[in-house]
Amino acid sequence: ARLEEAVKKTVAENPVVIYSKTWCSYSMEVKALFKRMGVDAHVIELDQLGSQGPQLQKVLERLTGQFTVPNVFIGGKHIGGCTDTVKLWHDGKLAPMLSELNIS
Amino acid sequence: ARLEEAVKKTVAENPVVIYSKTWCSYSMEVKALFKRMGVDAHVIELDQLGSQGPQLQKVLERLTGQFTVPNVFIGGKHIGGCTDTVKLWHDGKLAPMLSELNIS
Ligand SMILES: N[C@@H](CCC(=O)N[C@@H](CS)C(=O)NCC(=O)O)C(=O)O
Ligand SMILES: N[C@@H](CCC(=O)N[C@@H](CS)C(=O)NCC(=O)O)C(=O)O
Ligand code: FES
Repeated sequence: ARLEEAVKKTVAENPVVIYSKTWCSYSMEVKALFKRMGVDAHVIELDQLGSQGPQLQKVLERLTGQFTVPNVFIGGKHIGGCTDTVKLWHDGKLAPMLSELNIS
Repeated sequence: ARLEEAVKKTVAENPVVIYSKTWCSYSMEVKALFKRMGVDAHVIELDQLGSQGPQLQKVLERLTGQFTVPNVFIGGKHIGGCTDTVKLWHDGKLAPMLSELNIS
């Protein structure tokens, strides 16, 4: 419950949150997309947290149904992975979503 | 030297070789590309080999300058990673390369 509370707090307090792994190219792609859009995402590198990393992945799976990285939240809402985020951008929906939330 | 010989033998004996990691989406993309082209690539999953996995990655780095996965060879020649292979396909160069070697 402690880790679950931590995730809920993190996604509530930061407009854009990415749970990532440093050496994963899909995670790099999502981080680069937000950077290009001028958004300063809050990034948590799961492979830099020792045993807490896999534990956080399990908590994310319980909360969102998604175990994989990258795991993206915008305005507290679960978006999904890299393909989901890139599709939102490709469909012209990402920029409006961010500006509605005064994120970029 | 033993592992180096093993890599050299593997890439010499198999028309298309992919050093991969099972949970890596870039590796999945390259495997799927060859499958769509009807090519039966020889796939080595580095995360299924215990301590030999990281050792093989270091050998690949020594032989090719590339530590990352996927690491792709065609006709014994080092091609590169996912972006390199997809670019060859995109530029219309992958199919001719394979048919020249009677691979597909
Ligand atoms: N379609 C998903 C794929 C996500 C995916 O499979 N991620 C891989 C890494 S690229 C993963 O998390 N594998 C399990 C793990 O690393 O623990 C996305 O676009 O994010
Ligand atoms: N541009 C390269 C990127 C390769 C890359 O960075 N691969 C990552 C996994 S997606 C990697 O091997 N990271 C280090 C490791 O996993 O040991 C490609 O297209 O293959
Ligand atoms: S680990 Fe390769 S794309 Fe994520």
